[in-house]
Amino acid sequence: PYIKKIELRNFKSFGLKNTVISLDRGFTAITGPNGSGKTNIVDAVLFGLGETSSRRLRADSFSKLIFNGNGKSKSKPRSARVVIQFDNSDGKIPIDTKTVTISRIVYVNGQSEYRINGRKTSRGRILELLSIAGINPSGHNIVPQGTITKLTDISPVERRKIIEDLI
Amino acid sequence: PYIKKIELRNFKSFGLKNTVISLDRGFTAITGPNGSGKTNIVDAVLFGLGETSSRRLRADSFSKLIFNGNGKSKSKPRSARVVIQFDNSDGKIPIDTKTVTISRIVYVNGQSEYRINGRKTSRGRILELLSIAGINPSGHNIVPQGTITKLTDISPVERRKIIEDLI
Amino acid sequence: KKKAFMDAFNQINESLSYYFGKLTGGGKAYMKLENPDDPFSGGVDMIVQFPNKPEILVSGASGGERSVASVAFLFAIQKLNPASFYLLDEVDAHLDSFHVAKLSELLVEESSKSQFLVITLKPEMASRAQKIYGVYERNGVSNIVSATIK
Amino acid sequence: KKKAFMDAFNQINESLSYYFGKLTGGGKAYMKLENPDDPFSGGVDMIVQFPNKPEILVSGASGGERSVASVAFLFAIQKLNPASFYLLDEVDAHLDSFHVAKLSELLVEESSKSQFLVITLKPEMASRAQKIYGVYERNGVSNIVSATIK
Ligand SMILES: Nc1ncnc2c1ncn2[C@@H]1O[C@H](COP(=O)(O)OP(=O)(O)OP(=O)(O)O)[C@@H](O)[C@H]1O
Ligand SMILES: Nc1ncnc2c1ncn2[C@@H]1O[C@H](COP(=O)(O)OP(=O)(O)OP(=O)(O)O)[C@@H](O)[C@H]1O
Ligand SMILES: [Mg+2]
Ligand SMILES: [Mg+2]
Repeated sequence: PYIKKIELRNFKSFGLKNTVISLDRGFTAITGPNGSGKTNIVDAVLFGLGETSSRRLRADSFSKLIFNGNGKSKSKPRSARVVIQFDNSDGKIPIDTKTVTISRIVYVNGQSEYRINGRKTSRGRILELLSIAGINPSGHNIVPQGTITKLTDISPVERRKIIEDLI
Repeated sequence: PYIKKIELRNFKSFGLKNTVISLDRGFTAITGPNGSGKTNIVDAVLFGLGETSSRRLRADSFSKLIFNGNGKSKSKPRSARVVIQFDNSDGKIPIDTKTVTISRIVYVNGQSEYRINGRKTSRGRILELLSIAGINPSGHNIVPQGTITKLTDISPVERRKIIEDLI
Repeated sequence: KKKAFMDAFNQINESLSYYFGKLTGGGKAYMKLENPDDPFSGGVDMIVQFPNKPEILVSGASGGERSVASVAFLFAIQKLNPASFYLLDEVDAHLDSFHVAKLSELLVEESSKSQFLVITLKPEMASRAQKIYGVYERNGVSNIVSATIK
Repeated sequence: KKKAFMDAFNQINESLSYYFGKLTGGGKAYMKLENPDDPFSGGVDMIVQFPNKPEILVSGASGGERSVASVAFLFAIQKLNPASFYLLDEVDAHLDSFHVAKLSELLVEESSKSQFLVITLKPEMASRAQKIYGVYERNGVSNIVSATIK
């Protein structure tokens, strides 16, 4: 499955509106000035895939992921939402739809609400379905900023363990 | 004092000849492809200033700093030498010469030999004279590759300690 | 168990060689068991040989060289168990223009099989993509614009 | 002792503000004591405000923003006790072109007071130097060529 769309509403710096990033199945580049929000998009994907550690999303707690407000108009929003829409034509996610949409909302109290194709579900269910498709937020296919050389800075024993984990 | 000249002979990738880098007192850039030897020049300066940890020079032991040979002609050289020539017009290095030349040779047995203005001396003497001039291999004025964000990734207590160390 | 490991090891080694060769224009890389008779009693070393340079342990390579080797290793382990999408955040930060060009060519090639979302500050990388999203910030809020190249 | 610390703290704060403003084209940065009455019982926070953005703790800033803040802090602490030479290895790796330009301008300015040896992969940085050394490798051996700009 590949990602067709990522939607961010009040997630980190993507405040005040619903931002829609539609993607093709090939090679898409994301660029822009320092601090513009590029890595926040990566955080949004990890968040949507069920990431359990807020520190991996560079936040002290999950409620910190909600847009802080730009101090101007109203008060800070009460929730942040990320929607990830997968193309499931290969059927690898064990759900009967050609498109699988997962969404996650986090509230000011830190609690998250998950949905698959609009229907409420648990984080566990999402992690389970995605892992059957080989998708998980800690996979090697996601390389956070500044971590690329980790794969060669590891010890020989850690390198062996990476191979063992693959089988 | 500023660095007028750095000479490298059989130090890391600077093998087979004496490489001379002459410098002005302003802004000099060093550029080139990956793996060409740029960071090795930084290692050479640290080495010349008396660095005591070979790991900081990315070598398991000091003898590993000697040029490996390029497998073609003769066997590996038996020593590596770095010469650092300082302009001492401001007299901050407490030696009576307008130019202060320190050199360090490391042999295959890992032993180092130090000289100031051609005369043999100890590492301790070199560290002492340079520290009077405010020069030391662990100073904040030397920023190794990949470490620039350390100054902002530190904890508030570590930040306070940096300030305390300055007074 | 040893057989399963050795099969994976050999496959990854083959892929590593392929991808490293692509990223460096002819360099060689391979993994070596510290203890070939009993793989699980030792670790796995990685040896690289950049073009016209001697063989070295990857830990002895420069910053940019290790980035290149890491990307090759990443592609190699993924080949065993391909991911449907990749999210790469500034993996080209320490690469010189030669390696940036090589990496972008490899991404174009591999993008027919998998999806790649690549965050980069380098125009030479972004310009090789099929689609570019520009992210910018106005009054503390992030916005995006997109440009489709092909 | 507290007086000596507070003098240094205030001086560094002033320099930090100056250098951060220069590097960001108008941004603000300052340090704050966790415990103003007893500095030594707490740490020192660093707060940054990039142009047109809200104030944040530096730990909450992006990778490139933290590089910029680090360089400003480095210059600030050095001003208290200036070094005769600086050796900077790829400090611009995560900077966008705006900040690379700002940093190179600052280096040109400060180079009248101190010597700067700057390793960079970015032509926009190297081209602002008075002298450039190009390092290249032939048959496993490093060589250098130099070009003097001014
Ligand atoms: N909850 C939030 N509300 C508003 N802004 C936030 C929030 N969380 C983070 N930010 C802002 O997002 C910005 C960081 O964005 P991000 O890390 O995505 O930048 P980037 O584009 O990856 O930059 P770089 O090129 O430097 O890596 C920071 O300036 C931070 O203040
Ligand atoms: N003792 C030695 N003899 C010969 N070559 C060596 C020795 N020690 C290190 N090298 C070589 O020096 C090279 C690394 O050089 P260096 O780290 O200076 O590169 P660099 O120009 O800084 O590259 P990058 O831009 O990737 O950071 C490596 O390829 C390594 O094999
Ligand atoms: Mg980023
Ligand atoms: Mg380097």
